[in-house]
Amino acid sequence: MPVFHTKTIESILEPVASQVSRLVILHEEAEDGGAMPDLEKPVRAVSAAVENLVRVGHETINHSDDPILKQDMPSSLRRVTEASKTLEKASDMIKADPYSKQARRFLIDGARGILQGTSSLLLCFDESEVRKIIRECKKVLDYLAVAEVIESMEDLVQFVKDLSPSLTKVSHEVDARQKELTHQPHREILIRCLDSVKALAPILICSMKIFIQILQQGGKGIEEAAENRNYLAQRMSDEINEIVRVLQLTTYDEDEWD
Amino acid sequence: EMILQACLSITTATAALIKSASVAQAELV
Repeated sequence: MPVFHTKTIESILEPVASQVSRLVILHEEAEDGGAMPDLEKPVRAVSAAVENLVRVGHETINHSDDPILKQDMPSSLRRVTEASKTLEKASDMIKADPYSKQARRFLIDGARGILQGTSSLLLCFDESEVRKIIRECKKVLDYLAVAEVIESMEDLVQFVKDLSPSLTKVSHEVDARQKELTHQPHREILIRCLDSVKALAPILICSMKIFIQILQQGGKGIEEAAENRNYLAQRMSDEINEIVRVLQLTTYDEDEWD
Repeated sequence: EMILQACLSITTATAALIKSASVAQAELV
């Protein structure tokens, strides 16, 4: 049984994945085979759904600003279209000869092709969604990189104004993503990192404020204040980088799934 | 997202197709 790394992908693919496995087993067991029923109607339904996906897929490609999605998605759409044609061929052959072994092979190949093509398309779309979250994480990293050069209260206020919306967005998006994941260890890392980021943000701002106050009061203890601020900014950056790393993981701990 | 809905329509239709084909085969096994 294949495993899927998000609940959405699992809910879309899992029912058809188990049906394909069942079909293969049944055809192996009934090797000599009996007459196949007329499959014209259900095959037509698949073809119509594929046509709709191709239309929606091209709209997604045209409206996306993600070059990787634009590059990868067309081949997934072609794969699904080819699989649909294979199913149509199987249906025509069954109509002519309900005992045709070749038709059964086409039926299995077509169903597998639909599963693989849809799976690859969903992955392509999902990876693009992940890249959107990563882009927002990178914005936070860019803001954190300037924490060291803030030397006035006005600049600190602007820093907080810039950082807060991105941090809120990252927080919401990463939280939504962790809820989507099927792999528990990845979810736990994202939750842990997000909690750390949320806890560190006000402490970092406070440390920056202390640094500015010391600077304005003559500078005694300025080195320690700068060190403390830099340490906190680095800790936050490390947590964000870990979030970025885990967001890109799609592999599974086989032992746990076993 | 429309693309997810479109994918779900395909897998639902394919599952129904396989079910139709499998019923006939299951009777033979």
